[in-house]
Amino acid sequence: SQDYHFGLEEHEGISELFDCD
Amino acid sequence: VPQTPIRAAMNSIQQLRVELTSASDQPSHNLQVYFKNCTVDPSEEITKRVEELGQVFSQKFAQAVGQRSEGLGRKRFNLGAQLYYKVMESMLKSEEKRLSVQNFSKLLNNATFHTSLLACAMEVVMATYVGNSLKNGAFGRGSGASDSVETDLCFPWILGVFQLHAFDFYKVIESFIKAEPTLKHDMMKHLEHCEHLIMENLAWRADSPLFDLLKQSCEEGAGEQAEPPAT
Repeated sequence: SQDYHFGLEEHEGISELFDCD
Repeated sequence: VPQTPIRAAMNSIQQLRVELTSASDQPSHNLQVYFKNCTVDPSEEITKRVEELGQVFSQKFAQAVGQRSEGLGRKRFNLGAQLYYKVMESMLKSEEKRLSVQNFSKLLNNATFHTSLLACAMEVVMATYVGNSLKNGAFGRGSGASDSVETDLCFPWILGVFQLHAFDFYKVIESFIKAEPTLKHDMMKHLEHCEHLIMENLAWRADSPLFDLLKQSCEEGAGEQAEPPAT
């Protein structure tokens, strides 16, 4: 996973990205 | 034994198969528990969607590669479906830990989420078959019909097959990589390449939902105090 630049904050996940609680 | 582009691709395919040995192309018991915990059970919709997209994928694959290849397309789709369910379970476990909730009704009833996740899993499978050496031009695009057909089935081909906006596909990439720790360096780089392609080009095409979201964001922010330009 060091090969990829992670842009999401720790408090963000897939739920937020698809507008879910 | 010397490493050739074909051998490298075959090793990657073999590794993918090994990693998915214990995975099923049906939802696992753990996934079924997540589905049952939802306010609205998404099980039927998920199964129906996977079946429909499987048919579409096999047809489009056969159209691109040759009508006798529909069975081959079905096999690749089944590998993608295994990866889709595996990553979905891993994502939900992370979300459960992060949010301390077990009801993911809204997310699991979101069709765009499922189609994007399945598209990402299919992209990993298709890119594995094409092989990194081939993608990097070791064979050259003009060296044979089958090579160029296979390369043409790489991103963004899957977006057209699943009628998916690049902007929605983009949203699953990072979570997909986090949820699938066995992804190889080359595959991570391939997904990163897809990400760049979306950011620099595909997300800005005329039919992108990005424009509506920007408009909505401007309207919502109209009553608020403007942020300094640097922000």
